[in-house]
Amino acid sequence: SRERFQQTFDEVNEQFKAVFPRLFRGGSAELFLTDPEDMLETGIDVIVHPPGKKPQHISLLSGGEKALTAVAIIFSLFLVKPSPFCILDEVDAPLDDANVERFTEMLAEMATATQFLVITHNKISMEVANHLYGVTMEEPGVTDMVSVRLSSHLSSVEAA
Amino acid sequence: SRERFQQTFDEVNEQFKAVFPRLFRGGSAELFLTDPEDMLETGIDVIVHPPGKKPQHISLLSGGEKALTAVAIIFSLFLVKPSPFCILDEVDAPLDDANVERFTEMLAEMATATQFLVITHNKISMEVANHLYGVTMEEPGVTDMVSVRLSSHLSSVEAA
Amino acid sequence: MKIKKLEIYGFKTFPKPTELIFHEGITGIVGPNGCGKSNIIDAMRWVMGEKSAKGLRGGSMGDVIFSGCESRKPLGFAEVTLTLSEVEGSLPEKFGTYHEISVTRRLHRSGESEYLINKIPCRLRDITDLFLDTGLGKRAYSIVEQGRIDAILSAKPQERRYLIEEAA
Amino acid sequence: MKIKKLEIYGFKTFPKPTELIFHEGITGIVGPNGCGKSNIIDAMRWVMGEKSAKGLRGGSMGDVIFSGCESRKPLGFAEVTLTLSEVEGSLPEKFGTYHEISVTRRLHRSGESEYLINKIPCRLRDITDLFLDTGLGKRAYSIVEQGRIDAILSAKPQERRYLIEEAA
Ligand SMILES: Nc1ncnc2c1ncn2[C@@H]1O[C@H](COP(=O)(O)OP(=O)(O)OP(=O)(O)O)[C@@H](O)[C@H]1O
Ligand SMILES: Nc1ncnc2c1ncn2[C@@H]1O[C@H](COP(=O)(O)OP(=O)(O)OP(=O)(O)O)[C@@H](O)[C@H]1O
Ligand SMILES: [Mg+2]
Ligand SMILES: [Mg+2]
Repeated sequence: SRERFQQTFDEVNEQFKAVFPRLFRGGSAELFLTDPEDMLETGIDVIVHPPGKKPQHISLLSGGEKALTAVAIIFSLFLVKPSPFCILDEVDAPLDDANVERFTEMLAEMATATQFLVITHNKISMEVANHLYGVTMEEPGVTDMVSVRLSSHLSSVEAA
Repeated sequence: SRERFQQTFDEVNEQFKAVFPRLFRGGSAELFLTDPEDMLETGIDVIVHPPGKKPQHISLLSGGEKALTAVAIIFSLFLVKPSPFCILDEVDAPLDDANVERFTEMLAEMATATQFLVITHNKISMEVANHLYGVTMEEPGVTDMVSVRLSSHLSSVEAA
Repeated sequence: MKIKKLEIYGFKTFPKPTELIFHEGITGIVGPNGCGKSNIIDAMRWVMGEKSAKGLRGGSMGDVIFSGCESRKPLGFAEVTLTLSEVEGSLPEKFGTYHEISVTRRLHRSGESEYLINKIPCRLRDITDLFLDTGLGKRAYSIVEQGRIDAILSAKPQERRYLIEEAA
Repeated sequence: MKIKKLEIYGFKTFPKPTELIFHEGITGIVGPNGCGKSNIIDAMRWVMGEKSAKGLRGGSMGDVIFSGCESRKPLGFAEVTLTLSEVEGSLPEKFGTYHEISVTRRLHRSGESEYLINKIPCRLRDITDLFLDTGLGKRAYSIVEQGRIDAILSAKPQERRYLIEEAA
């Protein structure tokens, strides 16, 4: 219905305006309706303003900035309407260490209300996991999965 | 011309068959002409056989396997017809440490005949660079570039 | 409603029956390239009713059945079971008063498919309906596949509205 | 033929004139997200004659001019110069017997463009021709942009033939 779409949009936008500066350590961002008169057909635009920079076309953003902005949108959707689980496959690949830190901090918070399954090659992301599975192929072509105790095992599983 | 296309294809294929097992530490791969009768219109298919696995549709390959296969094709083209330079922007992002090692070993060899410009967040890739530029934004929105001495500077530039 | 576990057998690189227990908070999956991490995600999507083979990186749905390797012959079928717990109140009436519910999808090389809810045969449609009712089926922002994180941003404004629609 | 240096001024995040010296072997570029690393690649492609604004992540070509930030006003033009060395024998006759050659591209906010080879005004066409003749313009496998590494594999077989054509 029109009202429900409008209301949900506003709630997600509220969250997005708060989540973005948290992940980017500043700056601002907002969602916009391309056609506010028509709730049933309108599209949704995104204006992003990284800290200290001027708002630009999101296409001009860097690889890492785009990934982090997308994460901010996803987290905002979850904060408005939690889903029991969330699966993230290597979303941290384009992020530098400082951004992975902020991403994992917020991820840990979100994880109190949602079960997260996170595939990663990044040591910082591994450290925030409550449980870790190591996936290897002792026998080529055949997946082996083991529960991994954190700390010393990390480097050995990755290097296999 | 027909002969030139055929000859170039064969040469690139020869290289590809040698480069692939080097980067994958085994296995095999080959390029195929979709229409060997028609050199002017034929397409080019790729069959990939990672070590110990069965050859599959390349679409089924993992993110890292796809990136490494693409690198093998690019290196093969360079070995047949060197270009004075090659620019790689974060091609190592999906690779695990062991694959980055093999990638950088071969990159260092290729670099004797070609100038490489490599953008990376990966410490292993940084170590194989002959020269390193650190790109930062002291002033938000304004790029600063400095020559970086290897070793201790790496972590400080990345963490900025 | 929680995910309790995922059991994979014969699906892609899982000729060895494998059980993945979902815990509270963050479950991390790590390992070298090509070892099967993303295949676990494919198994999840498949058991939840994924209809597109391309969506699972295959050419046809049969591509999800273990096709063999140097040391093993191909298998005859793929089977994935997802078990949800604490489902009271989240399910439609016809499911009665379960505490747990398990969903199984099986595909044979012959092309024959089987679908089961709590071991009782059903249709694929029942599985997709179940996930829609529980809100788990709203996968649009629940699953971010490898390399797809910036899809939200490169999408057209018209395409992005489904995110709000699903959260509404 | 070698690349000697790239000079960037007013292009994207380079309001400060910047010089990137190309060395033998591998030149690495590192730094945090959003600081301008990929913008360097865009500058390279632009000075070599890139015609598509979308190919440089922009909406229109004017998007490559520094548009200002909190601490600075927008600039009135963008300029990139690429200098090649050891070019003897690689250039067409009309360029005589140079050891080095520099190519400059400038774009003003007014929309006016300027192109120069060794400081002598020319047309964009002359620049793209120059790079084609030297073999540098065959960028199809010389430049792999961020996130585009698996484009070769996801391309249709028909699309891949240009790789062989360019190497031929
Ligand atoms: N039906 C099948 N039978 C056997 N092997 C298969 C089948 N389908 C896919 N594979 C194999 O699974 C592998 C890909 O696994 P997956 O995508 O899970 O890797 P990954 O652990 O996510 O790696 P990365 O870190 O590179 O993303 C490929 O080598 C592919 O050939
Ligand atoms: N004309 C312009 N004026 C000012 N800033 C611009 C302009 N064009 C692009 N930018 C900014 O450049 C930044 C992107 O830079 P770039 O893509 O080079 O980052 P990067 O160092 O490659 O980062 P990553 O590691 O995330 O890939 C964006 O923040 C964008 O807003
Ligand atoms: Mg993967
Ligand atoms: Mg970049």
